[in-house]
Amino acid sequence: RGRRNVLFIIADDLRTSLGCYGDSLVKSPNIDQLASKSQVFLNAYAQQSVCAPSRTSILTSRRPDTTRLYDFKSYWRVHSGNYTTMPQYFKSKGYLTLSVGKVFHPGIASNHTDDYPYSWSIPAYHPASFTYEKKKMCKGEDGKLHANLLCAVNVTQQPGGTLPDMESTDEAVRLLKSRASDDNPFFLAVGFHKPHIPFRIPQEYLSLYPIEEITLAPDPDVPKLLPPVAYNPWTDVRRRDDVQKLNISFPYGPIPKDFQLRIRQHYYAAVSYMDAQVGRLLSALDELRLSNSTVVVFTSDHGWSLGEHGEWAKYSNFDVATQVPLMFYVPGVTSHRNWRGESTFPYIDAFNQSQHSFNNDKVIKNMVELVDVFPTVSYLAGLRAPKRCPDVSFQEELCTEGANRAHIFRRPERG
Amino acid sequence: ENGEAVSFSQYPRPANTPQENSDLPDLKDIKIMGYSLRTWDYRYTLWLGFNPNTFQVNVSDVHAGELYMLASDPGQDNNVYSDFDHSVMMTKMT
Repeated sequence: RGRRNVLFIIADDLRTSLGCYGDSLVKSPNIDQLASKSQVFLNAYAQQSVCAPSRTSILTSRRPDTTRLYDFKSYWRVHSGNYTTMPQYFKSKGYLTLSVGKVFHPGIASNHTDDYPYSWSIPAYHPASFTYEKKKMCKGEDGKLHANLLCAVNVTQQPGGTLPDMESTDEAVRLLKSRASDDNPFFLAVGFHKPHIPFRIPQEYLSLYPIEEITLAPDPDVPKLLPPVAYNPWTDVRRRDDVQKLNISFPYGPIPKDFQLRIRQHYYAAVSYMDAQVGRLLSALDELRLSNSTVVVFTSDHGWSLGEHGEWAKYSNFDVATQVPLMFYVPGVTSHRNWRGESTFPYIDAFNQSQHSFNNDKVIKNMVELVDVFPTVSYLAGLRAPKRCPDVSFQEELCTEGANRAHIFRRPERG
Repeated sequence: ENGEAVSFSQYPRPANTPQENSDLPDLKDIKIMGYSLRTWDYRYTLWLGFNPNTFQVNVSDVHAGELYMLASDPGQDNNVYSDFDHSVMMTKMT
């Protein structure tokens, strides 16, 4: 079998609040459509529920105890070992490797270069509009601009008339077009910034979620028997201007119920906005006739607590913070090849979609981990999966602490 | 292949009680590491002493534990750690 291209899509702080994971409220038609043609892992978990350690773990296929990265402040190649990354492996096999948006965690954690040139054929692309992401961009009730948590905006009034994930999608589509007539395989990684806070999103997405239809988390209180060490006080949320005004007590809160509802509304809206960008990207893949030759992987770095256990963040070992969506589209394996020119991934407009559309019996319920992604994608693309790491692997440049899950795609689950 | 499917995660903490840097402690401030083992049936977490200079975890220094039985408690709200004998779980985890 020949080599396949890879489109690796990673969202930021996306829990399994998707139609294809059984969430009846969220509108995620494009990801659901991808899931309908993919192998979906219903119980996939991150190794640490915060961005830099999780992304470094996914991309090196090593656990945090091997990357020794538990915060944002070191680069694994000098801190623990010169581990080969997933894109680096593809690059070494002749792939053109490209990074758009947030794939590696930026800054020290990726040597201020997104691990270029080790991992990427050209420098990573970052959307210019991300410069404004944490600034005062949200119009408050007083008519002034604030650095709010809840930040639904009129995109035309934003600098450049755009938002980071829109820009990233534009760039990714541009790169796909440049590859469409090239025989050399590519590995394109696209990292979306949403639904990470702040919820700086196009305001129209809020209309998908009328506030009267939003409910509180089923378990909004801190559990009585939860050890204090297990609780996280969600300090990043507290720092936003609109949350500071609520004068919430530290560390346990709680957030007023009406504001809890609005956070949940904005999170869901951010998911739908990100889903639309995924839809744009996949429809471009389709239109360029690349969907018959490209493996698509969709996942997230970790989840996010939407008020469960009185928490509003990642930073914990709870399932809502560690469970992630994970799906693999493999043309000819998870879906029939489409030789008739029919659309595999037509863009679905959430504003015009009346019902959920997920339909798939290709689901895996057993536990898998994000360290499994590297060996699985390698194998699915037509490369050899890296060998298993020994118990101590600091000196091993290329190995995996995960498992190649491709062999279970066509076999019923046991256990 | 015939073994029980499990997943592992971990999270660091600077102290036993929540403080300003509990969410994201710098490496030098990490004193405790919470290791979680998940199966279909349960999540078991041990919060163990951790040395950020040597990266060593002290399995005899247990700061706290969590055990959630997912069939009856899918939201992980009822910690039954203190109701169980931990010798088997401890062996499995370590």
